[in-house]
Amino acid sequence: WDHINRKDEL
Amino acid sequence: MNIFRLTGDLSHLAAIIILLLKIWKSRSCAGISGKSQILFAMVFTTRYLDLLTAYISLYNTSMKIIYIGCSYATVYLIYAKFKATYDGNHDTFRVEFLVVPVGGLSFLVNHDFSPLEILWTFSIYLEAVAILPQLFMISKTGEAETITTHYLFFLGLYRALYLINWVWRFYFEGFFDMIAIVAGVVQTILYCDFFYLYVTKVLKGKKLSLPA
Repeated sequence: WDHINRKDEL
Repeated sequence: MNIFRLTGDLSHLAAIIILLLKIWKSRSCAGISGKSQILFAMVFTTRYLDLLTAYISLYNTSMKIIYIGCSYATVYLIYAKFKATYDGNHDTFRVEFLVVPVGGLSFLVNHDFSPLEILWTFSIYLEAVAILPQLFMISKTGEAETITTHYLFFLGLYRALYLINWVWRFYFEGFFDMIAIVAGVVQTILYCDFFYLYVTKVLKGKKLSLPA
């Protein structure tokens, strides 16, 4: 599962 | 950014503004759980510490500042300015039963054992249950002002829209964050009972009253 932990959400 | 996340953010912003204006204009916080508002201020504080470390966009930064500002202003109005109208007798949910397990879980289940990441995880888990004192207070008083139900509706709608946003991002960007998704599902489920009452009563012009 392609998991990217990007914090671009509020 | 997609339409679901944008409308979700605007729904969240609407909820925060509705509550702040309701308290400010009516000069009363009757029926509002101060405990939930403190938990929301904690959610924003622990989640948006990256304001100091990362710049994503003007939208991202300005929304975070607005959320933090409004949530602290709301807590200030409840516990300082309009303290006399705060209904402490009905706002009795034991928040330590939320903060302690959420704090423990954020140490056990997270993406990375770093301070910022654990605080972000704590804020995600806490947000999922932060509305419980408010829902508990409504069940105790047996009713809610109509404006308060609109506040709760937009607040519940925002995370439901985020769920759709995560489906969209998984499908189009291969992006997903299991912690945010699971917590978001729990958070939205907690509103289902309220959503049912909102649609069947408030939208038909009736007052929201629970069988006491």
